Amino acid sequence: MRSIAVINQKGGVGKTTTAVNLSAALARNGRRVLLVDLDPQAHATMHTGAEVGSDDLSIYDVLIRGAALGDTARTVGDRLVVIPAHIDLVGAEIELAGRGQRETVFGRALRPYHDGFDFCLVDCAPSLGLLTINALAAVEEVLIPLQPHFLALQGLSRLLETVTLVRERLNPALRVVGVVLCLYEAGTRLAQEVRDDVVRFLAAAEPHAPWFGACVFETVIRRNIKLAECPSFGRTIFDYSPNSHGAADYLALARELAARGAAP
Amino acid sequence: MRSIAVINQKGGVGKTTTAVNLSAALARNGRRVLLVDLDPQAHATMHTGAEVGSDDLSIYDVLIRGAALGDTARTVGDRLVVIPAHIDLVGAEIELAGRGQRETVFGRALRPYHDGFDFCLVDCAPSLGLLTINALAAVEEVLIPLQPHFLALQGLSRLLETVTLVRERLNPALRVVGVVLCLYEAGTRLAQEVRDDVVRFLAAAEPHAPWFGACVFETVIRRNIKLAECPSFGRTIFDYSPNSHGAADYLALARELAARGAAP
Ligand SMILES: Nc1ncnc2c1ncn2[C@@H]1O[C@H](COP(=O)(O)OP(=O)(O)OP(=O)(O)O)[C@@H](O)[C@H]1O
Ligand SMILES: Nc1ncnc2c1ncn2[C@@H]1O[C@H](COP(=O)(O)OP(=O)(O)OP(=O)(O)O)[C@@H](O)[C@H]1O
Ligand SMILES: [Mg+2]
Ligand SMILES: [Mg+2]
Repeated sequence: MRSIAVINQKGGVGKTTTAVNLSAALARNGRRVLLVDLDPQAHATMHTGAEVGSDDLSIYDVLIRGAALGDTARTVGDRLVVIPAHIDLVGAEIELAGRGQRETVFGRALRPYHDGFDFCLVDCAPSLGLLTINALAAVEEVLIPLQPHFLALQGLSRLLETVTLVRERLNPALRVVGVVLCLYEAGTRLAQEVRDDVVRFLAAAEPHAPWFGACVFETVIRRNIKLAECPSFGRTIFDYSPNSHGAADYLALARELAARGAAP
Repeated sequence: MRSIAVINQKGGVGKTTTAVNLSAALARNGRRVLLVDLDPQAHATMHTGAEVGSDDLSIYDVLIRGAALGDTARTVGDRLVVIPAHIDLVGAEIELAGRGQRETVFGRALRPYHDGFDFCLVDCAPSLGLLTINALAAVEEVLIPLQPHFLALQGLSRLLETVTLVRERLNPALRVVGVVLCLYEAGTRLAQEVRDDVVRFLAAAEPHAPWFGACVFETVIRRNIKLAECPSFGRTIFDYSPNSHGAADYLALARELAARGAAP
């Protein structure tokens, strides 16, 4: 199972849109996909129509009460299973703070399911707090959605410091698989310049850096109103508007990601 | 002096772009404006070219070391003064946590300057933490930039709970002046539907609510690549691209805000 955390501490850059629609695209291409929502905002949960009532179990119960991941699972499409989040997660970081092995509770909960899926994607909150650290400690790959605007690189540097720290202390297998440009305004100089900056930045990586070998995906996710509309229907882009640019871009990203394969 | 906090805990919705360009627009219309950067990311500081070196004073020194606000001031244009932020602010919430009157330190630092300016705008981080609480405790008005996308209303409700709490416990004069729709994609159904939802929501306010009387501004800030480009030059939209839609929209917003006037 390839496990991928979708991470960027900057808000509103396309993490959830990517986690949801890339998962759906991989499932359409025949892979069995597990999508884990690790954000107290539970946006990925809402995007896929997987909301939980107060009597249902969510990732909160897995992290805090030792529930089995499988007991929370929601099948939302062919080959696509969601582990829902819940607003209770807001308190999870504080509740976990006092416990031993608090950075690895998610990874341990995920372990029994490695044979059940081809891909596991984890949607993270715009934060580098304990929940996101749990994601980084549990996966092998990091995918970074980035909006090609001013200061995108500054945020990237800070994120990569955290990835390096987690690799050194908790998860030696961790590596950055790549950066995907989201909310891309084709034809603008700004998007092209930021893209060039990120390409240069990654190319300058030293061999021991966790982003050595990471790429900027050829596929960019263009700005497309359909991608902003489908969450309110609890659907992925493929159920909402399969002929849109949004659908085409995420299908292309899924193929590119699958081709880049697991760590060499 | 009208004091206005620019607030939304959601990331990337146009807070800084609004704080900076609305400040600049008000200054162009003849008002004396103080723009305070209360975000450790210091984006408003960078947008206006007001970066501080490690030897300079910033809002961090005002909050933590008792420096005078005036000692940090940077004049960045006619009638436009910036109080810069610095990455050190990242530690400010923890350093303030143990102190008495920790929610009102900013308000007290601002008080001596009320006669020196017509408007004070405060740019806040995407968070409802202690720095943002300091902003809410110090100002009389709240301006909420909102991206007309799915779940915008959900974030708004949570923000208004915090405004209510601060009004009850710290600042009885606090009120919401309005919501300004940012990153508005004209001609899309989504933008119109969310706008209608927010209008309905505000119209349903009870008389004792801090958003009673708040409006959705007629002026919307349209998506305009020039607004995304000018920060990298350390310029406001008026110095970078005065004939753009971005400049026109913020000038219109400034007139509308000035006309709505202070509390009745
Ligand atoms: N390519 C796109 N075209 C149009 N709208 C998009 C696109 N990608 C994302 N959006 C919209 O932009 C907003 C932010 O995207 P999204 O929620 O995926 O970002 P995020 O990084 O997960 O945000 P957060 O930091 O709050 O978790 C959402 O309303 C989403 O529907
Ligand atoms: N109307 C607009 N048209 C085009 N780009 C915009 C517009 N408004 C903001 N942007 C760009 O979108 C990005 C997010 O905007 P901004 O930084 O103002 O949001 P924010 O709410 O302050 O974000 P944060 O939560 O990180 O503080 C920035 O790169 C900005 O330049
Ligand atoms: Mg998200
Ligand atoms: Mg900002």
